[in-house]
Amino acid sequence: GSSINWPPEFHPGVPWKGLQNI
Amino acid sequence: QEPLTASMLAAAPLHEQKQMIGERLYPLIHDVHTQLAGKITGMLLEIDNSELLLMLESPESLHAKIEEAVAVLQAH
Repeated sequence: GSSINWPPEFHPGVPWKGLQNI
Repeated sequence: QEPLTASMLAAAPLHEQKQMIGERLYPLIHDVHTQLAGKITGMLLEIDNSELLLMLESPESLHAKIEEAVAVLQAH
């Protein structure tokens, strides 16, 4: 897939998108 | 703010564990790399929780990982 959106960014108070890969 | 512990994490669902760690890591990373803090935190959250807890307690190892992450991001 595309690596343009890697890494999934973390921002306080916002659910982290990287969890979709766990 | 009390330190985050393995037992506190274990009491939370998996999807909340990374979020709890991220909320602790982000401000520390933001102090060092304001512009890249979101990306660096996201990268570091891919590390095992047990290692992340050690990094939260050890500024030296945290900063070493931050610099590794920055190097990877700049090469990417």
